[in-house]
Amino acid sequence: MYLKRIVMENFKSFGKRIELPLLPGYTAITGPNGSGKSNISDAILFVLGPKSSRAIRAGKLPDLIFNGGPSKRAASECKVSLLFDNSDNVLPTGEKEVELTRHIRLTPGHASDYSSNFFINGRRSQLADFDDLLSHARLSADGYNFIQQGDINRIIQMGAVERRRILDDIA
Amino acid sequence: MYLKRIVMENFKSFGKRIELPLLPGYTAITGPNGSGKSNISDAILFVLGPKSSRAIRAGKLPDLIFNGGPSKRAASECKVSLLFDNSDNVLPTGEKEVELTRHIRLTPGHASDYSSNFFINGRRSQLADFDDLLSHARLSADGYNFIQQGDINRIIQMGAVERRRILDDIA
Amino acid sequence: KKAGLLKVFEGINGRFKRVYNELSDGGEAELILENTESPFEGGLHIKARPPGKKVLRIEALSGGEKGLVSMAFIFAIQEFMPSPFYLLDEVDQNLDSVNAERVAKMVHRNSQSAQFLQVSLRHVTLNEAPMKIGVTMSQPGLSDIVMDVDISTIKERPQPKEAAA
Amino acid sequence: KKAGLLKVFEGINGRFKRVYNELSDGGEAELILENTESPFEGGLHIKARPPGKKVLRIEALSGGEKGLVSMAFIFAIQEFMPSPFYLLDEVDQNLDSVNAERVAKMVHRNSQSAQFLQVSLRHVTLNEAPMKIGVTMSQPGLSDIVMDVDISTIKERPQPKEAAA
Ligand SMILES: Nc1ncnc2c1ncn2[C@@H]1O[C@H](COP(=O)(O)OP(=O)(O)OP(=O)(O)O)[C@@H](O)[C@H]1O
Ligand SMILES: Nc1ncnc2c1ncn2[C@@H]1O[C@H](COP(=O)(O)OP(=O)(O)OP(=O)(O)O)[C@@H](O)[C@H]1O
Ligand SMILES: [Mg+2]
Ligand SMILES: [Mg+2]
Repeated sequence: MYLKRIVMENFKSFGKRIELPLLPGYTAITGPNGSGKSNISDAILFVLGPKSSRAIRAGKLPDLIFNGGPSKRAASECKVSLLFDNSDNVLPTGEKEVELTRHIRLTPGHASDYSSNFFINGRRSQLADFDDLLSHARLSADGYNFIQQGDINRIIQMGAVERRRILDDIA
Repeated sequence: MYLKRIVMENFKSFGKRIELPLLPGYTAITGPNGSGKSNISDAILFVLGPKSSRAIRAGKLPDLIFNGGPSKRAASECKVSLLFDNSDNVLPTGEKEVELTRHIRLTPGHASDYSSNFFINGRRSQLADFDDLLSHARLSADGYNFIQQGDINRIIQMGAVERRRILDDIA
Repeated sequence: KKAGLLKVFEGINGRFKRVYNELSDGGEAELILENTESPFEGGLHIKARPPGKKVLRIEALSGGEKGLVSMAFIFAIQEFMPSPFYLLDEVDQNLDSVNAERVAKMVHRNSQSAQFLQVSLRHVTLNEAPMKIGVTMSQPGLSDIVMDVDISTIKERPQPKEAAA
Repeated sequence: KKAGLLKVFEGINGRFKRVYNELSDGGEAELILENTESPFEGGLHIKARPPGKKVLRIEALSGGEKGLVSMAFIFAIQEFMPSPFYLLDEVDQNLDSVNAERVAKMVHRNSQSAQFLQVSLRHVTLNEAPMKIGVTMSQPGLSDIVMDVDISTIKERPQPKEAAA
């Protein structure tokens, strides 16, 4: 199983439809400060970890929708799809590819009201279905899969009990 | 006024007498991880800021004395001298050079008891004399003269009231 | 419950020792439970001894030495609980070139059994990764992706048209 | 007391705006007191707009963008309250090469009226500073100083005898 493609539409600074194909193995991501590198990590967490406290550095969920930048119109919805190659059947859907999509849309007229929808291979699903599927792959937004920018300094600074809790979560 | 020379004797990883001549202007310090770069900053703070809470990353003061490393004997005292060029008479001692020295010595037999001595141009002085002298030069361990490793991340993370307190201190 | 925690502790500690020894080229480190009798009442400490040094509390290590200990801890957890996908965001910011390269080489080795995405500004890391993606702002405020970016153009801040080259 | 604080606020804010505009090559930033009537009852906020972006809460900025805002704040305080000596320890760790170089150039300019020591692992910074000092461990655990070190040897971790060359 590996992440084959990320598609972002109006997600944070990715203010159009962007497709990012990926291969298995080791890929480095680089670019100037503020260009959008960590926003890619946020896009993945947006799909994998709806409940996760690590969340996506934003205040509220609507802050994730493309704000238009200096010259364009702000969008009113954003969508991220993660396409996994499932040829080894780690995800129990019986399909060779599994695409997880999350879509949020602002409610017209209410700046901070929004609806949130989840899809598995285009089929409308619930948040619980995502969790269930991902638990088979040990893919979790709260696990040590994601080392966000700055986390590296926190591991040493955290207290001994907090550090032990990492082991509790794994047990 | 500028810092003309730093002399360290058995201060942290500088386990012998090391003289570091400096010129006015811009000097970069580089070297591998763990080689002793930040320890130089600690040596300066050791002299300039005895009361400073920023202190010197160590637990207790005796942790600053050279611990011998893997193969030498631990030292029982350490000394740091800062030689300032005072040709512009910023420091009111009437001398062209002013050397501030701080010396701590472990009390024989008591691992964590120590004596701490201060010298101005070789003349024995008190901590209060250092403070008085340095206030003329706006040189303070608690000021924005010293941006220690990691401080750069704290300025944004700190709360709004804590940030305002920076202005209170300056006022 | 206690048995479960101790099993996790043993598993990760063994890996942590080996990984730190390799990453630091000869250092020693270990995890220590404050209270092995009832571990849930105590915390978890880390002790590390970089090569050529005395054992130190981790607070007394340098910035880069702490970064390397953290990476060893992360790799140990990842080895103990393998997952198909990992993302590392500027984990090399405190590391000198030699240590940054060691971490990148370990990522490269681990990428044979899992997919790794690593965000980095450091040339040694970018040189180690077989595949590279550039992120740039082609128009103000608008992110764009450049596949297989040529890192020799990185320093001069890739101008939108140049980066596409 | 209140008048004193407001005077400091005005003085630093003016400098902060100018310094950030220069460091970010066109961005805008300002300091905002929560409660201008009784400033001691509120905090101090920072607002920043990197060039080509919308105004953002500083929490929403990227790691490097935050680093640049912090540096502008530090430089503004240093300009408001000049001192003869400054030490900066790895302030460029989050910055890309272009931003790290801008900070180094500003340090270089400010070093005409004050002495600056800057600890850095980044080549762009080392290239900008007219004087360079190397720190190495000639024997295990024992720090040594190398005057006017040749930075082209830096990547290959200066071996004790090499560094002395
Ligand atoms: N909702 C949004 N709409 C548009 N742009 C946004 C939105 N949220 C965040 N951004 C932009 O994303 C930028 C931050 O991007 P990101 O954190 O990914 O940068 P980065 O490439 O990781 O940089 P660094 O190297 O400094 O860490 C901010 O400057 C901000 O302008
Ligand atoms: N009392 C002491 N005696 C001997 N060595 C000490 C003492 N206190 C600290 N050290 C050593 O100093 C080293 C840390 O040095 P320092 O923090 O200056 O490194 P650095 O060059 O700043 O590295 P980095 O680039 O990682 O920040 C530690 O590895 C430790 O071995
Ligand atoms: Mg980032
Ligand atoms: Mg350091």
